[in-house]
Amino acid sequence: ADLIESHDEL
Amino acid sequence: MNIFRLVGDLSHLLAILLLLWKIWKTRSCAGVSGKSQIMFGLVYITRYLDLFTNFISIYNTTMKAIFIAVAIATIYLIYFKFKATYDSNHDTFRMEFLIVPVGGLAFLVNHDFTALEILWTFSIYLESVAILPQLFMISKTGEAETITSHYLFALGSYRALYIVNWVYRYYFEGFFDLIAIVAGCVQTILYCDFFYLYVTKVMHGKKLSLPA
Repeated sequence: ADLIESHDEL
Repeated sequence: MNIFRLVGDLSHLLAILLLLWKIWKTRSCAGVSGKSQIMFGLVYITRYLDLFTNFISIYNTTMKAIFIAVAIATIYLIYFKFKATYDSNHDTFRMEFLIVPVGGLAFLVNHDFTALEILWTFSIYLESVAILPQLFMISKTGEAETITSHYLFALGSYRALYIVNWVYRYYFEGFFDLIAIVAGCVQTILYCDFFYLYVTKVMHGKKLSLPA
């Protein structure tokens, strides 16, 4: 969930 | 960062710079849908609000800033500097038909019911359909200039490469963002017909024109 919340893609 | 995502991002960057360069060089935005460009501008602005709240990397911040700046510059050229060349008679797609349903969907289907997250989701959904006015315009006029075709090809390639990137990330990082994946697949499908025409015509040195 952390990965999704950070939205690291452009 | 994997190779598919990097090449996808570079392809995205190439696409928007190519369009800006073409308009600037030819002093004309004929054949370019201002409505698609307004929606892409809206996509970048609503998605990259996290520039102010969340630092990921220099690369990430720089690319986001470039995308927003290039989108605004493109809109400025179309609606102000080279307005006389803007083909508004053929750019008749109604933006509200996309923005309203996409906004509603972002409220209903999102990861988290917060303002930033809903705007992020809105931008993901909107990006998936933002190219429709441009494709609609080409289908109306029956043709596209070669540089416009290259722009669309680079933009479509970016989406296709992102799908490969998600497959890679799922297997190697366990990363999985259903909203981005579904919207990304929808977006890529919209380009399929165009990809076919690009490969069969533009790559053989012909202008992209649709059968009558």
